[in-house]
Amino acid sequence: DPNMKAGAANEGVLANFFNSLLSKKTGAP
Amino acid sequence: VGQNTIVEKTHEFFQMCDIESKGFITQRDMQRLTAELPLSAEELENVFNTLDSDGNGYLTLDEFSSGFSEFLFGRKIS
Repeated sequence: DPNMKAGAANEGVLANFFNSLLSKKTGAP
Repeated sequence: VGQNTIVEKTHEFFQMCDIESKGFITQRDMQRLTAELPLSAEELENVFNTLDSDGNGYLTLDEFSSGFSEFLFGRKIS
């Protein structure tokens, strides 16, 4: 369907997203 | 990585996106992360669609933490 909005992320993108979130520093320096 | 990490990171993620403390985030809120994470706007949109399991356009804490734990452990937290 060409009218469909952006599809689901593939595993690599999802992994990149969650890994980036996990490695992000939290709180004060 | 344990469940505490998921809870902690989920809240951190929501604090970055849901600056109005709505309790959910939208596609537009998610786009704030292009400055924080090494993903393009389109990739973030796809991540949002993947995590928004009921497809209503709102990503809740519950949906996000479920997707997160599914990614980490291959199963959902009930």
